[in-house]
Amino acid sequence: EFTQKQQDLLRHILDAFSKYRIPQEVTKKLLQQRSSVEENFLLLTETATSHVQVLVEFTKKLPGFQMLDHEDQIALLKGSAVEAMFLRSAQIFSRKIPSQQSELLEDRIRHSGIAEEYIVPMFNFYRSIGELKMTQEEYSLLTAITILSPDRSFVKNREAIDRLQEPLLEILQKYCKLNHPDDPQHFARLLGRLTELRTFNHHHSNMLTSWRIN
Amino acid sequence: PASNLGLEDIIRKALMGKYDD
Repeated sequence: EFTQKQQDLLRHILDAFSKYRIPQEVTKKLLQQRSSVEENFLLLTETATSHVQVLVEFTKKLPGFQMLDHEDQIALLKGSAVEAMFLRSAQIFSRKIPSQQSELLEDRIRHSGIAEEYIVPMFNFYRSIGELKMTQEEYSLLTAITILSPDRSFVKNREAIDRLQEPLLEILQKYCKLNHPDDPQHFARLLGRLTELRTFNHHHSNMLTSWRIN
Repeated sequence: PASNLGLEDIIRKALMGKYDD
């Protein structure tokens, strides 16, 4: 069972995660009718920028984060922003949003100047996340765990970050045992998605380069 | 607007709670 401390921490992170949303005026534009490659590109840029802002708000609420060295806070956010963005997109694409909305979003992504070689791994990842049928608890914990990764570049005090990440991994592991007794590999599968998520840092920087060239 | 800023600038501003788009 969860200790009281673990229950409180999970509830706190779930609450912060429920506010981790892009403002409606940005999402509304995303769901408007088809637009040109340039408009799609600008919409995705605006969405990515807005995502970073809401990601910072979520991260500030992670217990202990604001006590970290200020430059380490920036290193963690810089190091995880892209991964958190793709994890969040995967959640949205695997959620039960009306199919014509997800088709519109998918169409917008496919027609925004992103090279096909980056579209394929992106939608493969969304599908592999979708297959896990993750709950809100799993998404919120996995997002927090991704942000609080001690091995990000430019981080000075790795132990302080590890002390914040460790309890979250324990809660997630216990949560998986409690909620997936029939699937002892579920926790390992979730961590496996984090590894897949890391590949998007590389994809994303190449995507930006190809965008600039186009 | 924020979208012209680099990632680090957006993060620094957001950490300080400033969102002057």
